[in-house]
Amino acid sequence: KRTQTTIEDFFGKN
Amino acid sequence: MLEAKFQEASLFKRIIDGFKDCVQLVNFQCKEDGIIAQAVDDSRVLLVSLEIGVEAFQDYRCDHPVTLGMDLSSLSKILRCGNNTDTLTLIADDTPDAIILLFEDTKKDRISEYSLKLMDIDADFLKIEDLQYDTTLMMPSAEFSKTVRDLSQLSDSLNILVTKETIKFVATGDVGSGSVILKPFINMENPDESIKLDMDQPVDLTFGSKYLQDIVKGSALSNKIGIRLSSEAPALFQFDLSSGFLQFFLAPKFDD
Repeated sequence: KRTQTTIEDFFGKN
Repeated sequence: MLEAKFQEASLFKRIIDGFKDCVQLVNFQCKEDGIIAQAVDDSRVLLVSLEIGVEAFQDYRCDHPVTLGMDLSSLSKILRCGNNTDTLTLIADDTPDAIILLFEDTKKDRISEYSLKLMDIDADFLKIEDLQYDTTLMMPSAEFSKTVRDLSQLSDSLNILVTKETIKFVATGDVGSGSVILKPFINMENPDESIKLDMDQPVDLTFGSKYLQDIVKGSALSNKIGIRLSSEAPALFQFDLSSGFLQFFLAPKFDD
């Protein structure tokens, strides 16, 4: 089973 | 006052067509040195980052920074009203309610003018650090596009594996599986056809097919696509403009 990560898992809010 | 004139409307059309299907509401930030935009799709998996440098315009003037919030489906309707070879000027005042799009056919003295209401879009601007990538790949965008479209028919996930001399795309689905293997090579006569691979670390990554299918819509912007892969960060897919770029950052799928 694969889990989709999101952009916010890697990039912080400015 | 913003006055940004494209020599050909087709350039702005291709830019917008390159990402209008994955994001809808976008803030375009216009400054002295050009126009930038950033947006994340509704599922928060794909981030689009656009930069149009001053050199990409025939004329460019922006006295005062201004943010133009636009609905891309509405913008796209207006862009279809102009001919590809018309010049296109985007005009906005310093505190605009609307943007003017002016198409001019210089041969026929035909001028058409449209106005698009702007929107107040509440969107975070994410900070993208300069990332370290394990592998950098440059290949013809048409070839990448075909590979993604072909393999996406078989599975909702696409696996990209890069080793020292091989780039392998794999899809494994219920009805069957498929793989495409490419090797780096240099085409002296037609450099855009070359495949260049610069690998520090091998990668084995999985991405959602539907997002890759969105990304390849940017192929009309450039004959080449730059792909940067890392096992610890979203992949970067980049189409270069004469000045600027359209980038897609795609978050990977991980095994549980």
